[in-house]
Amino acid sequence: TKRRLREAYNLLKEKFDEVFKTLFGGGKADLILQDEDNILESGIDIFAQPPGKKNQNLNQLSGGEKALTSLALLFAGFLIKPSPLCILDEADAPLDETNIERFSTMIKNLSKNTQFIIITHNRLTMQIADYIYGVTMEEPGVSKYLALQFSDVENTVN
Amino acid sequence: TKRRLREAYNLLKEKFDEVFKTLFGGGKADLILQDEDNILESGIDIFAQPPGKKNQNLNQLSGGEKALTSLALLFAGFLIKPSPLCILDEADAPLDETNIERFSTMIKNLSKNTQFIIITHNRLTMQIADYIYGVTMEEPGVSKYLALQFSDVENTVN
Amino acid sequence: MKIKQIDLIGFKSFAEKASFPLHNGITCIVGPNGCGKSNIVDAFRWVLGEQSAKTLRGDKMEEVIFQGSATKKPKAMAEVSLEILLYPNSDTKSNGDDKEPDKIILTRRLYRSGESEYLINKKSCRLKDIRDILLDTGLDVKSYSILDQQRISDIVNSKPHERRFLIEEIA
Amino acid sequence: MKIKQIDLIGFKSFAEKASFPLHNGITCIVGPNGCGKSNIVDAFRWVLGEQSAKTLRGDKMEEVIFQGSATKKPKAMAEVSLEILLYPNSDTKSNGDDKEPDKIILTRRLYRSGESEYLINKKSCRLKDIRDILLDTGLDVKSYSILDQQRISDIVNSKPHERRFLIEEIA
Ligand SMILES: Nc1ncnc2c1ncn2[C@@H]1O[C@H](COP(=O)(O)OP(=O)(O)OP(=O)(O)O)[C@@H](O)[C@H]1O
Ligand SMILES: Nc1ncnc2c1ncn2[C@@H]1O[C@H](COP(=O)(O)OP(=O)(O)OP(=O)(O)O)[C@@H](O)[C@H]1O
Ligand SMILES: [Mg+2]
Ligand SMILES: [Mg+2]
Repeated sequence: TKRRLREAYNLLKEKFDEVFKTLFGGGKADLILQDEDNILESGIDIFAQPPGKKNQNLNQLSGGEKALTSLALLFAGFLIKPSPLCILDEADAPLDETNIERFSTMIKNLSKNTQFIIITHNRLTMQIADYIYGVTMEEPGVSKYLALQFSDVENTVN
Repeated sequence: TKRRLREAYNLLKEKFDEVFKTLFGGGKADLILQDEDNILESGIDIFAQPPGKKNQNLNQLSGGEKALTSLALLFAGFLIKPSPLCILDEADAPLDETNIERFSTMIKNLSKNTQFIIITHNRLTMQIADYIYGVTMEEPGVSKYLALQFSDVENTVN
Repeated sequence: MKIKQIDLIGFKSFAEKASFPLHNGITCIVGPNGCGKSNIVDAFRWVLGEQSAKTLRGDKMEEVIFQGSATKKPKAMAEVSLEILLYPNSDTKSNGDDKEPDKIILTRRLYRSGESEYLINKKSCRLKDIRDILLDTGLDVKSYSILDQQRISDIVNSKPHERRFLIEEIA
Repeated sequence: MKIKQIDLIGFKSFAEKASFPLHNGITCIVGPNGCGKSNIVDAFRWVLGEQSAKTLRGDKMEEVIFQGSATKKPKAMAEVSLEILLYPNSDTKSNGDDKEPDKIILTRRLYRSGESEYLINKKSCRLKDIRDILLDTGLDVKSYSILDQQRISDIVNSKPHERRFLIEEIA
């Protein structure tokens, strides 16, 4: 099992850098074992450097950069071992428009092998939907939903 | 000083309900002293009930409802004792469009007595700006800024 | 495997039965603040076996039962059903020409009395039986398949040891 | 009182001098992820006396000094200056026909050596002197004037005792 962990770690490390470069348009990322000789118990450090920036403390990244870095790591895991389902609840909230487009493009690709349910307030994100459900509370405190076309979204969102 | 705390508490309690009703378009809110007889040390509980909903645990509110409830309490404090400066860093991120409009309208009013600096990715929020600064990183890792008109915003945001 | 549908009855703000068919690809859920979108996410967590009321934003598990509104009385029970298609001998969703997929309906109920029920294809079973099925499908409530802003920021903010699950789940 | 301007020199991603004049009313700051908007908020906190590196997203205070980029070398010092107008005998910004307002420039510097400097109108002073001025103006870094998503969600998520500052600040 030590070997399986080692393989998983090497695969994830490599995929993470790959996905990071896709989502950030460059830069580099790495996963580092705190204790190289003890993969059964070692903690995992994240190194993330957006394009053109100098290597720094992960904490100094911006809100959007941190979110995108997390998503890169999680999506890297998905590419290696797809889950049948992925639910994202307002994952796009801290992202600017350019990053929402990269995020959406990646989800579009991952959705070949995974059913995605994406909760969002953002109209850019809605554009990649194959289906849209609008949830409303006409009767206060009681939820109902309707299937929507993209053009119906205006009424539900307001 | 016990009396001053008591006055502050009563004022804030009342304002909180008033501002909550403005931001939620109804409902009610209250501040409750855990220990009525010991205002010098008592903790403060928040009661918040959006319109048409039944009184519940504050935790059950949605992400947007919690954010709006916090803002109602903070703005209530501002109305009683204006601060010269208020900086909001992406406070609008969890809000839907209707709530962003109510939030913006309230800020417009508060800005008569307070200088506001609002960081946002949301175009609706930008519409209430008297001035807009666009920050960019043309040289990677190095920030610069320019004063913008609302019509210039497109280029900076993308 | 493929998820066909989720039904919410008396679950949080979904007082009356709400059936959401789920398709391949991407389904977006939209609507104003507080209308019930995250409650649907909670329904998935709950039917997949979530045991912590706190994760579902409550103090007690009973709080997932519709508690009433200005115009509706509280319900006595919450129920969530998840209908899945299990494709034998394959972990992709390809409709290979081998056997027909098995249709499985997982149901969880909670009564105000505190009593819980778990059902597979409408027949009573134990929580363990549901968990065994889910383990095979890779649909585990603990995995990183259900992501909200908290969980996403936890990845970068967490301690190095808390991130081990990332390699452990892949191995 | 009124804030006229904030200058950032070598502070976080603002390698070269950036001077932001501030006006009455509402100023919006916009731009892509990671371009430096929250760094401006950190500059306000820092010049108003923030002592916790963690609040400024660093492990050590030295991390607020521009650390270099792919194309620029690191700086040796970070400086933030805040120019304020203090109106005497009045806590509103009305330009009453009494005296002229006092113009005060508060400056904070940090050198890579770890040495700190505080200045009022370009003359060296102690941190305490800056704090005394700020106490009068109501511009206190601890107050709820600087709000990010963390602080906003802290209000509802905090323990009842942690919310006392709300009534204490008004009293
Ligand atoms: N057991 C319950 N009975 C009735 N209503 C409930 C129950 N539990 C939660 N609610 C209500 O559901 C609402 C929250 O719904 P939810 O979190 O799904 O909103 P949301 O659509 O995700 O909103 P946002 O966009 O702000 O995140 C709250 O107003 C809450 O009062
Ligand atoms: N001392 C420093 N020297 C150089 N760059 C720094 C320094 N400290 C922080 N940075 C950089 O500043 C960037 C973060 O900026 P900031 O948090 O202001 O972004 P932002 O505009 O608020 O973005 P978002 O919209 O995602 O919140 C990070 O990429 C970080 O690497
Ligand atoms: Mg939600
Ligand atoms: Mg930011």
